[in-house]
Amino acid sequence: IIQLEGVWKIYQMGDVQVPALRGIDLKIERGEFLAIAGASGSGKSTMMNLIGCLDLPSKGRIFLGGDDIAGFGESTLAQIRGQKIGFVFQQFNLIPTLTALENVMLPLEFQNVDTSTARKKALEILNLVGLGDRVHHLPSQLSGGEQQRVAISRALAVDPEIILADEPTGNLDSKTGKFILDFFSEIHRKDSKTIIIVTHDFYLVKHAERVVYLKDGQVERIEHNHKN
Amino acid sequence: IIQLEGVWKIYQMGDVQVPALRGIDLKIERGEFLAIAGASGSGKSTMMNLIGCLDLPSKGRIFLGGDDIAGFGESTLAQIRGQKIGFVFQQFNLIPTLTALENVMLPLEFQNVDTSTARKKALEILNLVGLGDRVHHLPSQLSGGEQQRVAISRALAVDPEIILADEPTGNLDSKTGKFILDFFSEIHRKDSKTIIIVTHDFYLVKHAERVVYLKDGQVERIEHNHKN
Ligand SMILES: Nc1ncnc2c1ncn2[C@@H]1O[C@H](COP(=O)(O)OP(=O)(O)OP(=O)(O)O)[C@@H](O)[C@H]1O
Ligand SMILES: Nc1ncnc2c1ncn2[C@@H]1O[C@H](COP(=O)(O)OP(=O)(O)OP(=O)(O)O)[C@@H](O)[C@H]1O
Ligand SMILES: [Mg+2]
Ligand SMILES: [Mg+2]
Repeated sequence: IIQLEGVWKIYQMGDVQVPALRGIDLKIERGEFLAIAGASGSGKSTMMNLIGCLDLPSKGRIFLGGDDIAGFGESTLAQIRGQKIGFVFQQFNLIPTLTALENVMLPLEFQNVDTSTARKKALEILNLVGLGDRVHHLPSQLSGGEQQRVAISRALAVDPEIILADEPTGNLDSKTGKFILDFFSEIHRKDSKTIIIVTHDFYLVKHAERVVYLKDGQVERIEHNHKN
Repeated sequence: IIQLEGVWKIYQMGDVQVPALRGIDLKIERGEFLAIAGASGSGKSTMMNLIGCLDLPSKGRIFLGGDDIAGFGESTLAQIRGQKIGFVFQQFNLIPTLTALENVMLPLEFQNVDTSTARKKALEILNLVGLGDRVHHLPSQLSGGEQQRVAISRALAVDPEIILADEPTGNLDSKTGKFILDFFSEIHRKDSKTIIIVTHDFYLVKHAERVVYLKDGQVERIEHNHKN
């Protein structure tokens, strides 16, 4: 469902070039549960932003469902981001002036879901991740791990086919972290979602079907987990 | 060196009260290496903010070096924060308009260290944490783990006696994370620093002398690691 072909991302800083991705070839199957690992600065978030259609490569091509995303207009990309892809950002990117509930309702409202249905769905997910009694808190009134769980809830709100999660358990204790990972495994299994998770979490790496290791902007190796 | 006596922190939200800390009694010895663990939302960051003199308790008392901090004026508190305590924030709190180098130099400049000495010291620490080639990047031009390492560098810049680190490896791969933890162990051993780290990291918990577990705003238990 997603393919990267000779993908480069080069950041230009004055006269200096920072090549964050240096020739990535990767094919991700529909319904796959994939982990992305690698050292800090190896290019994981950069790759996630490209897969999530938030950015375009400097060289190479990215295909989504067989189509080259470079050919998509902004409104098509916006629709993909709004409906097909749920993105959990490494730094959460919550709207500081909206409550947890409002933050999770936002993507639903952008898809023209009526307010009471959006509210009901948002409350359901927030309750699932253990934030039922924090729904009216602003991000500044939430702990780090609570903000992370709001970001996770927001990504799941529109029930997207593809979930991109950038270090979704970095701020969670191991018990809450396992709960989130088991939840991802469950929707992967039950709803056949394509799940791509950047993680340093050993438990998660073991649960993925494949693990792509990045090093200095390149694919260093890919491991396959043999599971039943 | 630090003592919490019957400490409560209650957040007021309209008519609702959120008791983040519910009666904490804790004594931390000078030169101790202490870990704080507990579920997301259990009160760890709140406790760190009180220990770091960034906030005052709703009830109870906090002693620093034997003195009740409630008796300190703002300029004394500012001096303590600027010289005695190095704080690594869970969400980094870097100045977005300053480069990595400028962010790390800032606490030194506040202590009236001359610019060339501040620059030299900042570069030294940034090199140590592997960011030598990222010193002129703005936070927005850095990966999550790189921003976290800038936050760590900034906390260490003034060579404080007390280091408070709130989940300092949450965004780091295990190799970089171990490096940071070994570095904290080294300055603990060599410079007899008091180090208090909030963490979910198993490696770190094992390396601490004591581990304080928080649950729902209270100390659930304290474990002692017997080491040589
Ligand atoms: N300004 C605030 N107003 C209201 N409630 C708050 C505020 N700040 C924090 N809280 C609540 O206090 C509780 C403790 O927060 P704290 O940040 O100390 O948790 P934590 O143990 O650091 O969690 P995490 O591991 O997720 O970072 C949380 O449940 C949070 O929702
Ligand atoms: N806007 C930018 N301008 C210049 N360099 C950048 C920019 N954004 C990222 N970089 C650099 O690109 C490299 C890859 O960044 P990326 O965020 O993809 O890393 P990462 O693998 O997600 O790391 P982490 O595990 O620390 O989050 C980093 O070394 C970073 O400094
Ligand atoms: Mg990243
Ligand atoms: Mg916290």
